[in-house]
Amino acid sequence: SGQPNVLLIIVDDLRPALGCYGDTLAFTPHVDALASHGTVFTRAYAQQALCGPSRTSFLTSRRPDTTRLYDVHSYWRRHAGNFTTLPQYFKEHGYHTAAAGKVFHPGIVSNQSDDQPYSWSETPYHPPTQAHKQDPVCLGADGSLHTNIYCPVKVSDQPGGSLPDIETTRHSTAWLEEWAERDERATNGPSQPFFFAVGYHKPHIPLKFPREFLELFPIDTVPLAPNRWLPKGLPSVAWNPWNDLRSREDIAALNVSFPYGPMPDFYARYIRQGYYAAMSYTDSLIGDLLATVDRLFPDTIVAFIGDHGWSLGEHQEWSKFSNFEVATRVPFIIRNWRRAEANVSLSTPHAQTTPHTPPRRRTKRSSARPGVEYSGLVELVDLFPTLVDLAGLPALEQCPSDSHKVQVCTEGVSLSRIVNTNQQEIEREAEIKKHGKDRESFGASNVESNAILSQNTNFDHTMKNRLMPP
Amino acid sequence: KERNRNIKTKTAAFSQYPRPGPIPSKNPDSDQPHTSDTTIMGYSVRTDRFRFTAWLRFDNITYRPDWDHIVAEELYDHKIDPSEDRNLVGKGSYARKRKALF
Repeated sequence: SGQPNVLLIIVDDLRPALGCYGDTLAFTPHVDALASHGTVFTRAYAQQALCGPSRTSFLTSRRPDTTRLYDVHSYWRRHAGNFTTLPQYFKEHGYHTAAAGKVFHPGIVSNQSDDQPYSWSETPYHPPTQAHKQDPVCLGADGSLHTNIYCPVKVSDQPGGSLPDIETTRHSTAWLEEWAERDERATNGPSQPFFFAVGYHKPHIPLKFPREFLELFPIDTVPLAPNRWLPKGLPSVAWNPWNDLRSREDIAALNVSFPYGPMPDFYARYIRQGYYAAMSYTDSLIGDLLATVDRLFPDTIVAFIGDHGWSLGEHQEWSKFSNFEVATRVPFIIRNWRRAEANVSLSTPHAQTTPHTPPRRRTKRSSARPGVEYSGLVELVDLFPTLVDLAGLPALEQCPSDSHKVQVCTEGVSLSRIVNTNQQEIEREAEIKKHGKDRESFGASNVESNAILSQNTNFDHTMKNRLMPP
Repeated sequence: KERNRNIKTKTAAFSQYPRPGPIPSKNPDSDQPHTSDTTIMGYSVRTDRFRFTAWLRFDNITYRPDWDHIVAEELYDHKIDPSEDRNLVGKGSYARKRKALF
């Protein structure tokens, strides 16, 4: 079709606990590999640290005061305005749009229908085992099963014999295979481009994951939050009492006082271990998804985001529900599709035979390096206009101050120029490596690029230095 | 449209969070209040160096804050306190910065 496909990966409650963001405890080789070929936005923020409002916000590119959604009890089209969504915009411009897992927040927020029929060309997929989300399946110290926060499991013993994100990944890779076969069968060239959104449920609580992933994080190596005390001068209104944790059986048994706690150190360590293990499990599934996309559809824009952050004991807090940096800052990575045109090999060693087997940890913990970091401020409302521009669709207009009657507009800005500039550098460097050219000729060809980079002090200096002529 | 395309970076990023009241022990649903129970909204602005949050009285019928009624404020200087452990809003040396961010 001449237009790129788009893969949007959304991870629930993911703070930037990733190797490519410099987290030395995290083990996320597959997301790190994605980052090494893309732009990593190191200061990206959600508009509200709660799933429903945040997702509605970035999927419409409007802030909560415009969507009028601050909780999970209303549907924006009825409550605020008939705003066009990101997938809807692609659908209306010739794309086939599909979703798997948690993309829109479920329930009333998306009209009990994932915003059908507006947003999707086919019925979104939801993993059947998500129905067992609240089941008591977590092995407690007493040998019986509970509804705990900390919940490493044996997958084959789970209701349905699987876990939601494993099912979502299997569905997604099968969907991609089927789409590729359809392309092959088509006599008039490739069929429509696709916009495929895949939403992972973990590391949202309960921290339920294949128990093998605990091996990556021996409990005595998991540190406590360095600032695990209530900050001096914090106004009480800013405090989040993390009720979502308190209602679980393991936390309730600790008799943590309301509303400030604190969580006992020994259990804080387990929660942190569970969060990192759950993220490594999710990362392994993302590896399968990306390997399939790269094999079948290299002309795909890949965007990776978390819907908001999560406190891991910092300030004596847990969960989201606040304006703290740890609750609002998110991972935000975009890999553009031009690399396919440049015939750059992606070297994705991430296809896994069994999606719930942890990879072997590196002997030395060191953070992976991203392709190019951009440390300027960006927001999740920027995602929609950025993907639209990168795909070459008609650019979005800025919203007026009152946009309730404007169906299509953005309260963000397009980051496409940043992504495109970075992508050129990534491709050029990959080409140099591929063809074994010396750094001198590489440097000479980058004088112009260096001029662009030096104008923008937000670019990572390491990358900038690497691009300087010798 | 042209302006949107030409913006290279932002000078600020914004987020917000609702509360049913000022004291969590008196408002057990402080973490996830229903909009109809929301009486306060915390508006945050982040710049390269600071995070300032104004907790304002909020009208849950008109969905508008009352900028004349400040419930509480927070100011963190990420240059000296990246993990946001010291609320500096009462410090005289930051008064001008607080005013600018407000």
